[in-house]
Amino acid sequence: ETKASAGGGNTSETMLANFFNSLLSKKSGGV
Amino acid sequence: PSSSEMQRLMNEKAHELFQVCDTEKKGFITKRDMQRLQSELPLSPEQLEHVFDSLDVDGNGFLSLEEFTDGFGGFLGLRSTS
Repeated sequence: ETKASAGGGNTSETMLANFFNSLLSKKSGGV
Repeated sequence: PSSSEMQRLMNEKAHELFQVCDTEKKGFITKRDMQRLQSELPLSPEQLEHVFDSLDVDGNGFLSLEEFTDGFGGFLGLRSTS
């Protein structure tokens, strides 16, 4: 079974980008 | 700016963001810390878990500042010199 072959690495990069972007906006929004 | 300057700025920013996650100032981030962020970030618990696993390259269940900074650098398109 090749679970990892489907989807590729882009999904996790998108998630990471989402995560860091959210942290950055949280950081700049609040004190 | 020079690449070492970029590196320094990135490390500073990564440290700030690390502290947002490490609310108890333990010096590392656990999955529990990530789950706590769920209410504040637009990511599902599964996504946060996935993010954690991606960043936790040694898979020990603790995210060190170094691992976090490395992941942040990857996000910015920079690579920390190892």
